[in-house]
Amino acid sequence: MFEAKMLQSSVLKKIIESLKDLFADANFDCSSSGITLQDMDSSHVALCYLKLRSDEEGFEDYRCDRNITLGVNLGLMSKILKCAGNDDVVTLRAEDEPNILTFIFDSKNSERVSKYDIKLMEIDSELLGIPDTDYSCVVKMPSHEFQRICSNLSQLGDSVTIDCHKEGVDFKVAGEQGSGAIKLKQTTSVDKEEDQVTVQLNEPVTQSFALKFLCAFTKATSLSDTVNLSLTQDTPVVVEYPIAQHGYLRFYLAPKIEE
Amino acid sequence: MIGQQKISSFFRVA
Repeated sequence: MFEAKMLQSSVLKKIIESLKDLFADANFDCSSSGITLQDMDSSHVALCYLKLRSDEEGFEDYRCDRNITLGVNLGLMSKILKCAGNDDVVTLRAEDEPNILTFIFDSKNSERVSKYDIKLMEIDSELLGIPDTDYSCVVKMPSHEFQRICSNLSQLGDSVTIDCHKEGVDFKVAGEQGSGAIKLKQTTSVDKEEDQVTVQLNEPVTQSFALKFLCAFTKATSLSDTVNLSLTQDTPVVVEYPIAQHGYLRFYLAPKIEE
Repeated sequence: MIGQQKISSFFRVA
């Protein structure tokens, strides 16, 4: 038996909304330690990795008697989650050898309980091992700032060059009709931690990435006030949105490299 | 020539 009671259905809604356009079908891997999801986009350029820990406060109850994989169409899951109120408590439930995933939405005052079942899918996908590595540069910034940068620069070109150096981080685009550059300096004087830009730098990095994917990742902006960008030369960038009381959602994007 | 890399060329199958 698998049963996970999440206090805020809005968190699950936001996660699925941010994934469903790039990742059509995905396996939720459930174990006693929590729920993980790893998936590649159809072009195999981007990868997402979601971790929701069972021992965090976002789950009111969590039970997973044996490891199970729940293959779900994320578009369908998004439709089901639209049936939940933002303040509803959502319970996910499945048997040990499941064909069906059940969603139960309880309204805050318990006057309305709704239940939906969806059929599970067999999804043949290979899990990739993501090594724990030290990155040359980690930028922490407000998530809405990153969203704005990606959105602004995507009007002029297809790829952004991210340049991390000791003064801060530069985002540059050069297209056929024009070019643009946004410089972010490290901030030390800002009161609120979530408004700060910090750059942890071991080595400078200059790397180009497709804006189409970065813009898609920023659909996760509402999950977190801050976003962390981890970069090393000639390796995928990690765009991480921490999810309070649950874990995190990470996106990996392969770089564009001179051939 | 700038080429888009694949994510699978960086991470191995687990």
